[in-house]
Amino acid sequence: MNIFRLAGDMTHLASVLVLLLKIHTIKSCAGVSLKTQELYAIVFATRYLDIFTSFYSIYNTLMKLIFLGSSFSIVWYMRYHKTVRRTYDREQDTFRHWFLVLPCLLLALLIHEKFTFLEVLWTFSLYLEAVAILPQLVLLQRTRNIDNLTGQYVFLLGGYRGFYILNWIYRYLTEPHFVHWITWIAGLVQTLLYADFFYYYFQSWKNNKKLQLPA
Amino acid sequence: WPSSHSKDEL
Repeated sequence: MNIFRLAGDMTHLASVLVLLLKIHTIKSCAGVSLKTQELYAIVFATRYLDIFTSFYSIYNTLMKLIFLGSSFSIVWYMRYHKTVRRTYDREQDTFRHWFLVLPCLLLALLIHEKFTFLEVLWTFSLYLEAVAILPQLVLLQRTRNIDNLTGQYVFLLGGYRGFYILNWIYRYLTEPHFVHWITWIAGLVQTLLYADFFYYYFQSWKNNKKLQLPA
Repeated sequence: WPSSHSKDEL
């Protein structure tokens, strides 16, 4: 464990807590894309299949349970909670996210480190996570008023993978044979997708005005 | 944390 990875995990945890806080306290998921939440639930479900077979540390297992639990409960809230589900703007959140799942699955079947069931699904989860934010970014561009909590959620979610990139550089420099091109490229693509969001987020923060993405 | 492969990451 290094400080970059810890910072990344804590940022990721914070993004999930911000979203759960928003949904649980103000009982609203306005501006939040259910499609992105469903993709993330699939990402964690396929990434953490080894939760019962391999144990690294209490921290590792605990965080996996938190990410699994939070992502599925957010999907449950947005789909079935009587109050929250009414605040979900179904008409705007129309990104066909299944068009993201299939190509990622095909790519994982083509490009992976080992051709085993767990490894292919794990690789699939990496590719899917890289693009999972797209429905959310599209929704943000459609809904003009981005409330602070949603903006913070996306910002933290984008930041965590940036810390992971620093972690991979650190581990490459300090651990022999630590080379994982698939993870690195997927993580880089994921972070780059946030680039324009980050730009407008910082602009709104600097000029102290509401966050608005160009249509 | 042990193991050099990246499965020990979240």
